Amino acid sequence: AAQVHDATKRYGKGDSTVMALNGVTVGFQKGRFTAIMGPSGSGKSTLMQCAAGLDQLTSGRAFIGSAELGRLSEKQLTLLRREKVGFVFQQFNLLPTLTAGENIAFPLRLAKRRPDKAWMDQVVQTVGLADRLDHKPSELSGGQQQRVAVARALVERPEIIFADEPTGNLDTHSSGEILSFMQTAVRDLGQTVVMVTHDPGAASYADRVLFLTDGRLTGEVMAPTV
Amino acid sequence: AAQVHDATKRYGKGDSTVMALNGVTVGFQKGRFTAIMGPSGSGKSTLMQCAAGLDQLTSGRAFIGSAELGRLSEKQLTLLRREKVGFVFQQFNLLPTLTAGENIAFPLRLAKRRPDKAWMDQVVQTVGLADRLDHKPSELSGGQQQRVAVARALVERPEIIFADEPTGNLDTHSSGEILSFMQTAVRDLGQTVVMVTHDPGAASYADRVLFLTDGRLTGEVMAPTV
Ligand SMILES: Nc1ncnc2c1ncn2[C@@H]1O[C@H](COP(=O)(O)OP(=O)(O)OP(=O)(O)O)[C@@H](O)[C@H]1O
Ligand SMILES: Nc1ncnc2c1ncn2[C@@H]1O[C@H](COP(=O)(O)OP(=O)(O)OP(=O)(O)O)[C@@H](O)[C@H]1O
Ligand SMILES: [Mg+2]
Ligand SMILES: [Mg+2]
Repeated sequence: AAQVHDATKRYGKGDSTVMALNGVTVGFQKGRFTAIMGPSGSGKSTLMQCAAGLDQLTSGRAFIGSAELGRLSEKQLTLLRREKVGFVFQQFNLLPTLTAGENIAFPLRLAKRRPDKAWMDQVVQTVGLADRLDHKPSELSGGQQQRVAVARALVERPEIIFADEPTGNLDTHSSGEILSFMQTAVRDLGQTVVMVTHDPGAASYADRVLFLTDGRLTGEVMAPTV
Repeated sequence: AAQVHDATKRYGKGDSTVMALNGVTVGFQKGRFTAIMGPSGSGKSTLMQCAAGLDQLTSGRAFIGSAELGRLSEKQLTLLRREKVGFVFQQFNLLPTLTAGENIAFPLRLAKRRPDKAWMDQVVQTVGLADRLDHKPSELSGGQQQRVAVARALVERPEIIFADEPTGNLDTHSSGEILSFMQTAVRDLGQTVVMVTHDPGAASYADRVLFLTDGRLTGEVMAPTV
């Protein structure tokens, strides 16, 4: 569903250059749940953003389906993302003037698709926010805001969901609900999930775990158990 | 070092009232490391902010040392916090136009205290940010921003540190460094630490773990082991 070849990403210039990605080649197969772990600053968010078309590689190639991201215009890239990609940001990126409910439905509005009401309800139930939909982000706890960000990515039922530490602010019960739901979306609906996490418990829901260190892949575990 | 008595906190009015705190009485003894756990939305951040004087209770009383927070003027409260309290926010609250180094030194500037250079270096080493001090928050990874927020609270060597999920975005190695450091600050320097966490591994560094559910204390464990 998505892949990168020989991907590099450089930030800064001269002495203060940081090679956030330093030669990464990886494929995310359709209908699979991949977890990515690694030290803080190892390049996980950078890899996710480049694979999802939210940022550009310095060198190397990135694909979603058969479309090469580096060859698309800004407009084509935006349309591709809107149609195929859901993204849960490490820092949520919610719209502060919209309520939780409006934030969740927002990508569907943008894509001019009508929310499937039954699906919307199921997603809202899963993230446990049914009684908080009328509140704005500033009136929600940290974990509730994170759950709004997760619901927003799930409700579009995109082909591929990139989730950057989606359970970092959640207790075991709330994370379990979300992780099982993503697992079900992969096994029953054929969606593809790529999830960054620091929690081995969360990684154990995935089919495969990749390890990133200093911008390079340094390991892989299939069908992990905690 | 700090305590709350019969604390309640209500948000909203009428039908959409939320009792974020619903009768909490707890003391945080000087020189102790307390962890607070509980479901997302149970009132942990609210309890921390009211105990630290960043927000006002609806009813009940909060004290830092012998000073009753509800009886202080805004100015007295600000001075008390600046002198005695360090706070690590769940969403960091870094100043976007300052570098990591400037963010870390900021509270000392405000309090017109000179940073003790050796201590500053030790804190920066502990959080592993020595090579990122000249970068602004937007040029840092999620976990690096979290570590700036932690360093900023530690560098003032306040009597009491309130840390709201300080390791949520960190890998095991980085969290371990920070948690051991806080434990040392408590055992060797007599500081007081109150830490919200969803991670039982992090809670195991504390002397005592409190459990909060729906705005009430529902349990306590002394000297936890994982
Ligand atoms: N400004 C506000 N207006 C209305 N409700 C609020 C406001 N701020 C917080 N709340 C509600 O108060 C309750 C407690 O919030 P709090 O942030 O203390 O939870 P928490 O335990 O820190 O959760 P998390 O683990 O998700 O960070 C939540 O249900 C939240 O939605
Ligand atoms: N705009 C930028 N300018 C300079 N350096 C940057 C910029 N954005 C990120 N970096 C650096 O690139 C490296 C990788 O960052 P990235 O956000 O991908 O890490 P991460 O693995 O997601 O970390 P975390 O687990 O802390 O979220 C980090 O060292 C970071 O400081
Ligand atoms: Mg990251
Ligand atoms: Mg909170």
